[in-house]
Amino acid sequence: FSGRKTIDRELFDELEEILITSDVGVAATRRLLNNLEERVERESIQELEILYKMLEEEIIGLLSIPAEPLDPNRADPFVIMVVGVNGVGKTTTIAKLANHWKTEGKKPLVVAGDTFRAAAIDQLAMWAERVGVPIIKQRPGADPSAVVYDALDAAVSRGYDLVIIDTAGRMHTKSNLMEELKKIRRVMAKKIPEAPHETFLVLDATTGQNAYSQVKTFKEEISISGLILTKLDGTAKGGVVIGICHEFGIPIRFIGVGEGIEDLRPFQPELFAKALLG
Amino acid sequence: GLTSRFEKIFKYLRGQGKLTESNIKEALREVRLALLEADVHYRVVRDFVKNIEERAIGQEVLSSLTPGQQVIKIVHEELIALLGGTPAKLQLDGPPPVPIMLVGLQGSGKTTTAAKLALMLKKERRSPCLVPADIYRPAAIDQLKVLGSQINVPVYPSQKDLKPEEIVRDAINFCKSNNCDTIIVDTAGRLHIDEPLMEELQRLKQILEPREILLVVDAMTGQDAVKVSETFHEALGITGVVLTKLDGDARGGAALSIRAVTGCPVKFVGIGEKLDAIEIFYPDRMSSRILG
Ligand SMILES: Nc1nc2c(ncn2[C@@H]2O[C@H](COP(=O)(O)OP(=O)(O)OP(=O)(O)O)[C@@H](O)[C@H]2O)c(=O)[nH]1
Ligand SMILES: Nc1nc2c(ncn2[C@@H]2O[C@H](COP(=O)(O)OP(=O)(O)OP(=O)(O)O)[C@@H](O)[C@H]2O)c(=O)[nH]1
Ligand SMILES: [Mg+2]
Ligand SMILES: [Mg+2]
Repeated sequence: FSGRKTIDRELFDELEEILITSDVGVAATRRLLNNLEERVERESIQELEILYKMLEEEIIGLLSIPAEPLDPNRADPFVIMVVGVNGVGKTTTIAKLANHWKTEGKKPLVVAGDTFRAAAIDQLAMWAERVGVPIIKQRPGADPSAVVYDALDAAVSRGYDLVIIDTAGRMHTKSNLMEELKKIRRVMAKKIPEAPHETFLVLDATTGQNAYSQVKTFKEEISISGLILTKLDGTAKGGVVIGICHEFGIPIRFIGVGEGIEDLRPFQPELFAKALLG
Repeated sequence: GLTSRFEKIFKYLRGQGKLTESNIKEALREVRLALLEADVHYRVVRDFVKNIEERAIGQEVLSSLTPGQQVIKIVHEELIALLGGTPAKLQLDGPPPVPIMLVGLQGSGKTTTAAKLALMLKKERRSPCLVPADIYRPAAIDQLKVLGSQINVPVYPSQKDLKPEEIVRDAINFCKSNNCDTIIVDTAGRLHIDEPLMEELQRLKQILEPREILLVVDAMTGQDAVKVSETFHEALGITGVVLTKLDGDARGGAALSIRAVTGCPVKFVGIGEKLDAIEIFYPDRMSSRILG
C-alpha cells in the first residue's frame, strides 16, 4: 500500500480505489469498508498488516459459500449443463472439464448443444478429439433439445457416466433464448428426471457490474447451481463475484486461467482474495 | 436512473430554501455513483466529475428553476463531448485494397464483427475480402469461412499450419487478384499482457499497413477496459473501437473510459449476433445509456 504508515481517511480512499478498480462495485465496496472501519474502531487496530488481513478475511468470508462438494459420482450418468452470455468461455471450459474428469477416471461425453453459431459444433468436436472423449452432435440448425435428448440416450445405452452439455451463448435479456434453455431442461428431464444435476453459469472475469444482471436473470429463469469464472489469467480481478456470492449464495466451482486444456483450477477463496488485494 | 435519483435530491433541497454549492455536490456524488455502476473507470469518473463541478456549481444551476434538470443537462453535454461529439467514420482512403485489422481480447466479438463489417461495406457497394489470421482457436478459420459464405464475401483460404504473417502476406495478393478493394483481417484473441502475441500483432501491422486498426471490446467490460485499451493502443496505434454486445443490458461505461484515456473513438457498436447487427456509434445515445 504505497508506503502508507497510518490507518486514516486517505488509506480508506486508497482501499476504495483498489476494490472498485477490481470490479468489486460500489455497494459491495461500501459494505466491506464500513465493516472494516467498525472493526478498526472497535478493536483499536493500529497496524496496517492487521487491517489488510481483516479485509482479506472479510472477502474470503463472503466468497465461502456453504455448499455440497461437487461430486459427479452421485449420479450415473451425471449431467452438467453449461450456460452463459456470448464469448465468455463455455466451450473451452467444457473441454477443460471433460479433461479434468477423464483424468479422474470418469467417462465423459460432451454434447454439441450450440447448433446456432458458425462452426460451434466443429469447435467442440476438435476439442473432444484433443481431450479424447466422445461427442454427440448433429447438423447446424438442429433443435438443441433433440441433440441433448439423443445424448442422454447415448450416455445411458453406451455407459458414459458424465455428460457435459454445451449451449449457445445468449444474452440473458432475450426471453426467447432463455425459453430455449428451459425447453432443453424439460426435454432432459423426460429422459433423466434429475437432469441436469448441475447447471454452471460461466462468467468472464473482464465483466464489470453487468455480471449481477447475468446471474440474477439466469438464476431466475433456469436456476444455476454453480459459477465458473474464466480469463483470470488476464489483468481483470473479477471482484464482482464477491457481491454476487453474497447476494445469490451460488458457489464458484472453478476458474479458467488460460486457453489450454490444463488451464482450469478449483476455486479457492483465499487465493482469489490475495490476488485481488495484490 | 439518474433522473429519478436527482428528483429525490432536488425535492429535498428545494425544501431547504436557497440552493447552495454543497447541495450541488450531493448531486455530483450521485453522478459519480451512476458512472461507477455503469463500469466507467474509477479515475475517469474522478476526473469527469471534477471537470463538470465548475459548471455544475455555477449560476446556470444555482439560479435555475429546475436545478436537477440543469445538472443532468450539463452531465449529458459533457459526456457527449467526451465520447466524441459527432460520429467518427471508417477511414477507407488510400490505394486498394484498403486494409482493416481487428484486434482485442478473447471472445470480444472480432470474428463476428469482421463479417459484419464486410457485409456493411458490401451494402455500400464495396468489394471486401475476409482474412482469417487466427490459427490457434479450434475452428476459428472455419468460423470466418462459414460467415463469409453466408454473405457471399470471398474468404482467403487460410490453413492453420501457416503462420499468421504468411497468411496476411499471401492474402494481400489473393485480395488483389480477386479485385477486392478492402481487406479485413481477423486476428486471434489475446491478452494485452501476452508479449509474444502482442509482438505478433506488431509484425502483422508491418506487413499489412492497415488503414484502420479496430479494437473490438465487449460492452460488459469493467474497470479492465483502461489497461487493455492503453496497452493495445501503445503497441499498435488503435484508430477506432467497436463496442460489441450492446443488445444486452450492460451500461457500456467502458466506452467512456477508453475514449477518456486513449482518445480512441468508438466507431461502431455491435447490437446482436446476426451479421446485419452493427451500427454507427452515436455519442448521445451512449451518454443516455451510461447514465442509466
Ligand atoms: N485467456 C483466456 N482465454 C479464455 C479462457 N477461457 C476461454 N478463453 C478464450 O475465450 C474465447 C471464447 O471462448 P469460447 O469457449 O468460444 O466461449 P463461448 O462462451 O463458448 O462462446 P460462444 O459459444 O460464442 O458464446 C476463446 O478464444 C477461448 O480460447 C481463459 O480462462 N483464459
Ligand atoms: N449478442 C451479441 N453477440 C455477439 C455480438 N458480437 C459477437 N457476438 C457473439 O459473441 C461470441 C463471440 O464472438 P466471436 O466473434 O467468436 O469473438 P472473437 O473475438 O472472435 O473470439 P476469439 O477469436 O476467441 O477471441 C459469439 O457467440 C458471437 O455470436 C453482439 O454484438 N451481440
Ligand atoms: Mg461456445
Ligand atoms: Mg475470433
